[in-house]
Amino acid sequence: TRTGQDAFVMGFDWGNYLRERNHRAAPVSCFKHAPLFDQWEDVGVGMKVEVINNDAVLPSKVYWIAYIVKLAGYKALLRYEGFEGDTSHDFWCNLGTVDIHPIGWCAVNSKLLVPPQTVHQRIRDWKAFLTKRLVGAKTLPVDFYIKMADSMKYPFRQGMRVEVVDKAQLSRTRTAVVDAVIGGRLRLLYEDGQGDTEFWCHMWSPLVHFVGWSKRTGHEIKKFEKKKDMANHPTFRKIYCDAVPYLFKKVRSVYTEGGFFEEGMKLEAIDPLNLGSICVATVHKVLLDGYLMVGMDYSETPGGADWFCYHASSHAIFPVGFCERNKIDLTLPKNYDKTSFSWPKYLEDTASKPAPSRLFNMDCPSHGFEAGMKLEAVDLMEPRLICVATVRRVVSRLLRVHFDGWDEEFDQWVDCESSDIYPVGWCEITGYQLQPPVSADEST
Amino acid sequence: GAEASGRKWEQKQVQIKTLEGEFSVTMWASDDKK
Repeated sequence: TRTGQDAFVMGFDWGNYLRERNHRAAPVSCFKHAPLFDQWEDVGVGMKVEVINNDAVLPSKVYWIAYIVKLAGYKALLRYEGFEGDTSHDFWCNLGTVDIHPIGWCAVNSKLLVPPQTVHQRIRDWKAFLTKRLVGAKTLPVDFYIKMADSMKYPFRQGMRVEVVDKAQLSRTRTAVVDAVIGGRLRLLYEDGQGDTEFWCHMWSPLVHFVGWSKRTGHEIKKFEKKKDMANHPTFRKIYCDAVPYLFKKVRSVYTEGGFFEEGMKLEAIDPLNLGSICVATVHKVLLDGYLMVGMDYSETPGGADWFCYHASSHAIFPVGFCERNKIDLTLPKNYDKTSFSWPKYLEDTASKPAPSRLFNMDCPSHGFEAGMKLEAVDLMEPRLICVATVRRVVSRLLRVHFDGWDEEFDQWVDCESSDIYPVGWCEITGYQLQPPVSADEST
Repeated sequence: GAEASGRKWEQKQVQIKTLEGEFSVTMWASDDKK
């Protein structure tokens, strides 16, 4: 079991980690839900900025001009002007956090630009040197940090009620109240107060819904005594309200003309209890608004307590044969093995039919992820934890995420547009704790 | 690029203030399309 650790307290540094192993990081432009996604096209290698001069012996804070040598998520490797090919003073900065400004900011704010002492004597005419280096070059947009602040405003706030999957029984929802919002991630407390009441998910997660969603779609919801609910809790009493439907991510509309998913149809689905597995699965129930209750065929849990709700447009369900076509190990039903299982035979054995492939949402955007790229990813089995991770495999829009230092058995499949994966440096920007790689020598 | 997000690259005159004095240079920066 993972226990929470703070990567920065443990001495983990993304810059060193990437440099020592020559790793690449997935660019911010891969993450639609991340702050500055819309602005990231304005940022690139070679771009000039004004940044604190750490190579000065003056009593007051002074600045100097630097340029981006390399980008890794939100982190930028910077080199001061004047160092030319000398990499000895290169340093990593998080473009979302530190004192980095567009060229011209110092003059406007009465700050002085002073060359680093290491190179002060190297160049005789700094004005001529800087003019040559800066004219025609690119700099950060002046509204960069305004846009960033805008992209970090979230519509959810403490005290809002939602319906969210019951982690103790996946086939039903439970009402919960928002306790905290960090970087769009919600810390929820189940209202009934029973068992482990904490649950974390992103506000755009398919696991969280508006109050009334379960009744509307026909999904099971856990009932509890109203008098014990959070409306009476001293923290939430005054700020209590239902989160309204427009705050949640809209699901794609489904059209049922010409046939839709039916009870008993077979498919392949990511196992919600083991996100590294894709299983032979069955549609057990068709709810309203395009939602399906899907069960993994290996399961012997009685009463469908581990059925899981997927929307028909979900990228976590696939037509039969998907795994075989993409050379992914398919988790088989009990009493079958690789030699005895084939889809045609299984359909015959179970007198069932496959869900038609036209019903699945198989579009694939040009997402930009490649195997080997580093990122920060939620451990979905312990969703309060965000870990140092690697894209191990890319299958169309599906990513196999490996948690650095952990055994392969902990790998998880996620969609390329999942709101549970983030660029390198996201935790630093939002103040969320990052879990370092498990082995001490990998983390420092 | 920037065009797709409703922004465009523009040439901007920016001031540089060093110990030796102040001068201006022309650089590129993206901005909201007006």
